Amino acid sequence: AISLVDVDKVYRPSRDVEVVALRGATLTVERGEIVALMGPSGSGKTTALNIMGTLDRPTRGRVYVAGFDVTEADEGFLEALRLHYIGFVFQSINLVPSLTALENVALPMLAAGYPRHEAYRKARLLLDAVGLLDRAGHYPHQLSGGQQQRVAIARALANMPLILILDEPTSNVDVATARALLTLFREINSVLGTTIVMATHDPEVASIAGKVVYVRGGVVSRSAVKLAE
Amino acid sequence: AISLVDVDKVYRPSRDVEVVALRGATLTVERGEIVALMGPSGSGKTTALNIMGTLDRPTRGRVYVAGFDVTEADEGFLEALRLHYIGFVFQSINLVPSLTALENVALPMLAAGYPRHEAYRKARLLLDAVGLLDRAGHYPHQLSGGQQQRVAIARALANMPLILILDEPTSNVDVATARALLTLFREINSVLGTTIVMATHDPEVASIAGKVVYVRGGVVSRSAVKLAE
Ligand SMILES: Nc1ncnc2c1ncn2[C@@H]1O[C@H](COP(=O)(O)OP(=O)(O)OP(=O)(O)O)[C@@H](O)[C@H]1O
Ligand SMILES: Nc1ncnc2c1ncn2[C@@H]1O[C@H](COP(=O)(O)OP(=O)(O)OP(=O)(O)O)[C@@H](O)[C@H]1O
Ligand SMILES: [Mg+2]
Ligand SMILES: [Mg+2]
Repeated sequence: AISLVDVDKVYRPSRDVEVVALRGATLTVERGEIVALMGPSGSGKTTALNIMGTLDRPTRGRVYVAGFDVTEADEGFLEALRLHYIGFVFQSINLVPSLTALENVALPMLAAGYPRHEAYRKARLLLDAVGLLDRAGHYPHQLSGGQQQRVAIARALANMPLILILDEPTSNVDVATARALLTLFREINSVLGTTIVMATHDPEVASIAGKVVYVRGGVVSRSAVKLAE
Repeated sequence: AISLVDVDKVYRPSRDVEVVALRGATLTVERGEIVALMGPSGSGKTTALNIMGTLDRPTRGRVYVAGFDVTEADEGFLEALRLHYIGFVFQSINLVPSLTALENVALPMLAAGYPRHEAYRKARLLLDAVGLLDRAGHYPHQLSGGQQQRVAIARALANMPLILILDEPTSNVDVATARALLTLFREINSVLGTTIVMATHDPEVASIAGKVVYVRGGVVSRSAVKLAE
């Protein structure tokens, strides 16, 4: 489903400063797999997820998504790929502040051409699945941190994506809510066959993955830890 | 140091909707104490912290900070109280996007009248204390999620506040970094006598508190769990 082949990512925050966020990263996530990235703060997890999800381009190396070599694909193609095939939950959540929870979840479906009433019907179902149907009319600033994160999860599921990219998806919720979300992810993976790649600092979240990959100082470990089923 | 006495907080997101975020909340944090608030997502922790830190006003009830009844205090007085006595780490981090990490940490000291070179010298020490001296020149968008959170912690410590209010301070960092931060908080509390109130979903974070208070559906438990030292 997704592979990075010998990927470097080098940032230049200013003329004389270079930060190597990824160095020779090689990683394959098979279709229908759940893979977790773990590693210290600043090690390169978000950078790797952004490149895998075609939100950012590598400085060197190749990126393959759903069989396509997307390394130099044009932006229009990548936008369509993301809209129809890839769901994101950003570490910084990123809800649209001027839209309600319901509108935020419906937006990807409206953009994909769904009829309006159908998009809102499904958005209600998705909000219900994350326990927030009663907050449908709230704007992001009228929700708690954990509630915003759950709206972002519902939005990522909107177009029944092939691939789900989750960046610290449970960092703002309590243990019980996190467990309910993990059950939801596991069900989506087993019923729909959705491929899931996630960054997490929580061992319990990583425990739903079939494979855990460690990232340290921009280096992605070649050997993945296979967890017992 | 801080008390809530029979505090309600009611939001009105729209004309016909009322959300009771806090209901009769009564809570006292003694000077030099470390208190943790725990509870499900949406239960009222951030609302309670914002009122304790004078960032928001209760709908009913009284609020006392450092001996003052701040319930109806004027905004100018509260701004000075916050600047000199209270350090915040927001759940949504809230760094100033157009300032570097160093400038973000120096800002509260410049606002409090510190000489420029002194503010920057101290800001460098604080960034070093959270392990980010090498990112001093980065803007928030050039930092990882966990690095941004650590810059926010350094900023909260800038004016050596009497009271530190931390809203999920380790949600974006790995376990090892979180432990290092907890040691920093514990040292600040024991060496400077700083009062610390924090919201967390992580039992390990709560374990540095002398008292854990549970919040559920806007109701703050009266009995606190005293942890063995
Ligand atoms: N401006 C607002 N308007 C309406 N409702 C609000 C507003 N702000 C918060 N709420 C509601 O108040 C309740 C308490 O929110 P609060 O942010 O205090 O929760 P929390 O315990 O910090 O949750 P989390 O663990 O998810 O951060 C929530 O149900 C939320 O939807
Ligand atoms: N735009 C940028 N310019 C310069 N450096 C950057 C930029 N974005 C990220 N970095 C650096 O790249 C490194 C990797 O960042 P990344 O966000 O991938 O880390 P992470 O593993 O997700 O960390 P966390 O667990 O804190 O979220 C960090 O050291 C960070 O400072
Ligand atoms: Mg990250
Ligand atoms: Mg909160």
